[in-house]
Amino acid sequence: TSKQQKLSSFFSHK
Amino acid sequence: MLELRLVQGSLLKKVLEAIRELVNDANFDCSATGFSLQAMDSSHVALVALLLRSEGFEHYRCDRNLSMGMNLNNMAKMLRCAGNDDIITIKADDGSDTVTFMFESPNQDKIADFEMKLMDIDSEHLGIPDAEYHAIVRMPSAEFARICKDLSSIGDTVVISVTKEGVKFSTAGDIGTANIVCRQNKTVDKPEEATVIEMQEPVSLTFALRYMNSFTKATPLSETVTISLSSELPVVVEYKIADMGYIRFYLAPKIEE
Repeated sequence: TSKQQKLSSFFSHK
Repeated sequence: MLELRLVQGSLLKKVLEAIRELVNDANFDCSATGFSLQAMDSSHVALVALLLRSEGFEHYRCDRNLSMGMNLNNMAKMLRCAGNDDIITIKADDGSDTVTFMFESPNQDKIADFEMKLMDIDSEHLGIPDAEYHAIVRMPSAEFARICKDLSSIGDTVVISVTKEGVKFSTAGDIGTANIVCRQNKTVDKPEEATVIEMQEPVSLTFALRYMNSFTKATPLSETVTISLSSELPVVVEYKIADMGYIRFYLAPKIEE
């Protein structure tokens, strides 16, 4: 199985 | 006071149709730069970033930065009432809890205004760093839409692999597998029909087709789409909007557990 990563792990919160 | 007059009103109609499936509620930000939006889907794996630059509007007045929370389905309902040739003006007063969309027919014989309630939206604003992409593919947007649609009848995910030979879209499902390879093709009559690959190094990433199909709702906005890929980074699927700006979709890759 594979899971989708969350974008917050790539992009910082402003 | 905010007043934005867009002669090519159909662009705004198309923008709404492109994003309303992915995002329910979003803040539209208005500043001297332009009319923009950044919003994530409810599962936080996809993000849409829209920019319509102020220079693209026939009249652009934005006295101070304003953020307007809108339900995109409701906004789309209102914009569907505008004719495709209509001029659309977006108006809002400072501190108002409504926004007005004014539709003018090209020969000015019909003028309509629709007032929509705004909403308070607590949105996360993500800082998107500039990234160096391993591979950038530019191809006809209709071709990309066709590939995503075709593959989603076979499987749930797409593996996008870029090599010197071309870009390969692959899927697998219960009934079998599918591979579609698009080779670089610069020798076409029209530049918008070309498939152009700029590759620093080969890259192969897996994405959910459901989201890719959702992004292709932006196809009417642009004849070409640009897909930027880097290992372990979200893919960027970009549709340019005439001379005005862009709509960019970011999607996090799938990882093996």
